[in-house]
Amino acid sequence: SPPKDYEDEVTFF
Amino acid sequence: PGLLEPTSALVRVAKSATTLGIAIEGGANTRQPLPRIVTIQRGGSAHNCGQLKVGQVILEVNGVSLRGREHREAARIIAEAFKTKERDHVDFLVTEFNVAL
Repeated sequence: SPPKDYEDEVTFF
Repeated sequence: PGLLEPTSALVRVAKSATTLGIAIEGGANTRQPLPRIVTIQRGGSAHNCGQLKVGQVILEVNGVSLRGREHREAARIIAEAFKTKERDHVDFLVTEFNVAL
């Protein structure tokens, strides 16, 4: 599977 | 573009609360190439609007395409659209289908 830290980036507004 | 027409919708979110109240994931160069809504917080502007839903993919913000934008750039565009005093709303073009774009 792809690199986790980048793929799972989430931003809250 | 014609392929998207049946599944996309323009949603106008009034800035009715101090926060937009959504979370997004994805962006260019990830397996989710356009930002997807993963959370809608109760009491935020998006929740008050009632038309945005978890799972929708954001195609455009105020007419600006998010295609090809990496996560941080897409997030910046959304944040600035909510912050600007020029409008009292944010227009989202969204689709509920995670089509390959």
